[in-house]
Amino acid sequence: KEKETAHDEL
Amino acid sequence: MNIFRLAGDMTHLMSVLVLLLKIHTIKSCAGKSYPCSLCFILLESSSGISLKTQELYALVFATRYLDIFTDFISVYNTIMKLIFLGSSFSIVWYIRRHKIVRRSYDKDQDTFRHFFLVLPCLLLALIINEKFTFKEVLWTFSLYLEAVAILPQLILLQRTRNIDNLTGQYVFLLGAYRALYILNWIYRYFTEPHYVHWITWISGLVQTLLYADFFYYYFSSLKNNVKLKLPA
Repeated sequence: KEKETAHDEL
Repeated sequence: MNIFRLAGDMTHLMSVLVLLLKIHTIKSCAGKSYPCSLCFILLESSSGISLKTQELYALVFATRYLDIFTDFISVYNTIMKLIFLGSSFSIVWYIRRHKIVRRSYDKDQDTFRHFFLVLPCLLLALIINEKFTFKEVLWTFSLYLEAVAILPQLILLQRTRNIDNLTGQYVFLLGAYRALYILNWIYRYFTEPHYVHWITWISGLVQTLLYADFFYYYFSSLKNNVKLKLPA
């Protein structure tokens, strides 16, 4: 399962 | 984290602080007697702040930071999210509910039907997104909405005769933060492999372009040392 695109920007 | 993004976040934080300072100034006027000229000006003229834009921003943060408790990025990230969520909702509360601050809000001028911005952004987010999941669609929605959230505020400024300094600075900082983010995206594109987020980049570019004319009038008012005025 591709890593959830964790959004690291505000 | 890079210097552009940190500068962008700090500029964004500054814009929120300027707005909170403005609200505090209006509030503190109430206690004083009337002769204080600043109070008279603040309470008599409209604050020039668009409640519609503040509400849109509260919605932007609410839909963008859904992962605040599920995806821990860093302490900095979590703290900034809490600050932006807390400040945007409290600003909406102040303008709507606070007995003094709401008097300085001119609802007859702030007539932009922001619902017409929310729906198209939601539809667009349902069609164009990186992944069709609940969080991702709402995150994309928040990007589209933030790009246009400043419109009610810019239109209100065109209608406001004398834009006071704090309001002008607030809008300037809000526009500048996203411009700095564009530099951050360019930097990350060249330094991080596979860092490509077209949706974020295009929304951010559109958002910054919407400030173009404001920036022009803002800088020319600074250069000529005259009051900031937007043509109607």
